[in-house]
Amino acid sequence: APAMYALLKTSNWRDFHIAQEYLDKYYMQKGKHQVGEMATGGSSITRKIREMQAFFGLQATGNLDYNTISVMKRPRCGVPDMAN
Amino acid sequence: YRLFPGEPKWKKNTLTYRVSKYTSSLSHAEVDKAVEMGLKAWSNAAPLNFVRANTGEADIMISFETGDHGDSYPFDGPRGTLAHAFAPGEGLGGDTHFDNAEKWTMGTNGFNLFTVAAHEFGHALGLGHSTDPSALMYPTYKYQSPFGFHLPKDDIKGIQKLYGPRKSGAEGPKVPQNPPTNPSGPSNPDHCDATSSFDAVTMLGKELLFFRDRFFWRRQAQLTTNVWPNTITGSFPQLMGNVDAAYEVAERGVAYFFKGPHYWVTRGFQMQGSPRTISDFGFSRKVQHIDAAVHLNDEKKTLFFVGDEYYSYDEAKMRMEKDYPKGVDEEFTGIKGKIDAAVEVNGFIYFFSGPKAYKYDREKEDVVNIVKASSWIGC
Repeated sequence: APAMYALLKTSNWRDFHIAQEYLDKYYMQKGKHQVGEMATGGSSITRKIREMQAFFGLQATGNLDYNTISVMKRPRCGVPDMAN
Repeated sequence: YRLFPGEPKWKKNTLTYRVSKYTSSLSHAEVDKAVEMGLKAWSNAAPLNFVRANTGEADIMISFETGDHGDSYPFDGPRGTLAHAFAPGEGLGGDTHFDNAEKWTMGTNGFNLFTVAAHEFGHALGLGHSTDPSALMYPTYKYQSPFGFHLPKDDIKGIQKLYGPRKSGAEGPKVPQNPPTNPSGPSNPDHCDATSSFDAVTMLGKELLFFRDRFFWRRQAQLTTNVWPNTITGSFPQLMGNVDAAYEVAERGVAYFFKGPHYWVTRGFQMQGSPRTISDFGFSRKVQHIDAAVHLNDEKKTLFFVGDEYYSYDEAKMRMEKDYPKGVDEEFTGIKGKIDAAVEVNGFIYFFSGPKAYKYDREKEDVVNIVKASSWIGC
């Protein structure tokens, strides 16, 4: 929970949902219990953001900063980056 | 580059593919062409062959789908996710799906199908996403022109990790680092000089010929590999160099080469007789040279470009059409600068002006793509 509020400091709800959906699609092992992931939403989503930032060579802060959300909005391939 | 966990790959080198569902935003022929070139991007770098199937199950089933299409990876409408493909394997393995909600294009006004298809086929062959922003397998969309496309190094390393390099002998055509020594001595042109244009461009049989100064490049119409400069004197002794324009009337198996007030007729590379004067075409005496010429196969007309005007010559009646010359910009909007060369390929007119090549769609009456002129010779 704290991490989620930290995230929100740097973005708005809409970006948060875009990020959540993006990370679900491209950085989540399919078949894992999402609910499990959601229970530890804050730390897990921060970790996933860091993973995505590392993949795209961004500063791995775990925060949903402008650069990170703009990469998430780019048209892309549907295959997950964390291959499963 | 990255491979999928377990490094799945095809156990055979010849794979079948089939487009089972097309999109409404491109013709079947355009989709087929983009798919063929997307696959060729990989078979140029690895010992892979792709055979098209028209019915039944193929290794790589290709389709345009909308929303939830039954593979637990639903599409999301325009933009966002453009396409996906599955790693090598039975059944769904290798299959490639494109989001039909996208605006697919052969040019740049939408998502270029060749660009996305070439990426997705990397997955279908066993590559995951690369973290190298210059790689084709980078996750986000970045337009690539099919003309002159070369697989980036990172992708070559990845595909050759799975399937090895092309065997010697069947060597995927390569552009030699140093063009063959030129018997006439002086140094060869800078093969990839991105600042200069071409003097003339023409089809000749199944090949495309590009003329610049005392050299010309020849390449298969659909291939940009295996291209290096030849001396004009080596193949067209009488032309020497600095050809102004050229065109071919494939139907009659003849080609015309223009230089100053003269022109030569050839059959293939064989000169037919001595040079004649361009007044044969009906040019007035004030026209002492032409800049470019392009033959329109369907209309059986040849367009001649002289400065900022152009003429239309009726090949069937063997005479210049009335009401010409007209202003180039009256008809061909979007072309910047004088036209140096022109050629018709697959129904499109390609204009070369300075370092740029403009793809002109006569139905849309507009330029639909602009690339570096040198990309046509593999740069």
